Amino acid sequence: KSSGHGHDEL
Amino acid sequence: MNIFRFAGDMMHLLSVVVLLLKIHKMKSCAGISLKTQELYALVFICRYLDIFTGFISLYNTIMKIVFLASAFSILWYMRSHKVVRQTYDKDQDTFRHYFLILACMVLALLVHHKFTFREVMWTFSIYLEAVAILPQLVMLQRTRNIDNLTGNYVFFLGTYRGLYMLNWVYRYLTEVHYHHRWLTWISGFIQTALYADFFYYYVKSWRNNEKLQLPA
Repeated sequence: KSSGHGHDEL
Repeated sequence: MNIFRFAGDMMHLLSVVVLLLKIHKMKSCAGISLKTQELYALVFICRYLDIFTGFISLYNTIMKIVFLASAFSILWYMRSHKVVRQTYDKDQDTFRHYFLILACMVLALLVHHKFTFREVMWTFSIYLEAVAILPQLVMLQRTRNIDNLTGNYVFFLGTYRGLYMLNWVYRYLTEVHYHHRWLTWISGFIQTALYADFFYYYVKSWRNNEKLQLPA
């Protein structure tokens, strides 16, 4: 899971 | 990953596949707005800046490559392919999309989560995606004859963003640190709302089994 600040959605 | 987001990504993929197939098979891009396609290419470029630096999952990386490749191949077809480019009705595609780019960039510089280059570019891509369909919707109103592939294209795009909203609700309810994504939700809601009237006429025409006509 990405960190709170990473954007893991396309 | 949840079913809403996966289904949304598949709808998004389907929309670009439908468009590419239409252009490739019919060697025609009649009724397609080049400006909307240019905006989408810009959305993907600004959003996937981390494609080589950040790794989230194989799925994420592959989908980013697919979306970038499809966006660029649609642009290549509509601008450079010797046959297809003749079928682009430029004088119907009149939306001044440079204003959209400027407005979204200014807004991203004012309203963002973090003032870093990557975050501002990501925010810009979120705002720009919300309005990228406008030139296409304006062109559909103007050309009035909507071939069903173009109709499907816009329908899948609207469904993709609608499913993403369900995904945001789901993640808001299930994930702790997901509460600060309100900026995405507002932009996503506006984007989906832009499709509302199109959906109404699309479903109506589908139900009455008649040609899709948007009001003038």
